Amino acid sequence: SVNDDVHDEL
Amino acid sequence: MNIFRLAGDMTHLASVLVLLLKIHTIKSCAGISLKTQELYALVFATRYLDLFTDYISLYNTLMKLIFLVSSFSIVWYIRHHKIVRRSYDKDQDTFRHYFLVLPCFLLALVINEKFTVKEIMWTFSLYLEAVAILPQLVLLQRTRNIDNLTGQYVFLLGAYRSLYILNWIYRYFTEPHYVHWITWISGLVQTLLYADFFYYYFQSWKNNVKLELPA
Repeated sequence: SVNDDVHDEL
Repeated sequence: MNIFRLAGDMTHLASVLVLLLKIHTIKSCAGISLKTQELYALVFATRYLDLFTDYISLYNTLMKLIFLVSSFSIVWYIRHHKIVRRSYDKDQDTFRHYFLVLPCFLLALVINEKFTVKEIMWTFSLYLEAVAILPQLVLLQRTRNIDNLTGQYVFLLGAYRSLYILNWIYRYFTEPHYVHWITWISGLVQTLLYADFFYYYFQSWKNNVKLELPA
């Protein structure tokens, strides 16, 4: 979700 | 950043470059689904809203901008470029956007991690990306006559998805709390859609013959 680790993915 | 993630991003980038190369140098978009390209443009436009709110890294920002600019350029080329647009196979590319966009949006409203605009848009983009290749696969099946660049484009996209799955497995074992069901399931669905194509791609590669899909 927003602002967690998975958000560094494209 | 692990090696699978980097390799995944690079194959994704390569797929876009192959497509732009085909369009730009051969001035042809034969065999390319405009519907799929428009869906990808929508995927990136809704996913990368965080460009305005969060900074992750220079790499992250640059890649996001590349995917945004390239996807909208490809759509522009196919729709408006005076030579390229003539090669667009409109009669074969008949898949309807809203068959995919509407269910994905409704699903994102129901299944998401947080009920906020940005979060729902992000979730919607994941669901839509999972199925956005369908018009392209349908077009390949219909035309059957697939040129090398189009085949490589779809192959690279499939490779990118497969490498992302390896990236998630790696991150799950190396990072605490790395559990993302929505991302994983939509990513898995997306990769499985390529399975059939991959089978015929490898067959043609192994037998050294031109790629042709069964009708």
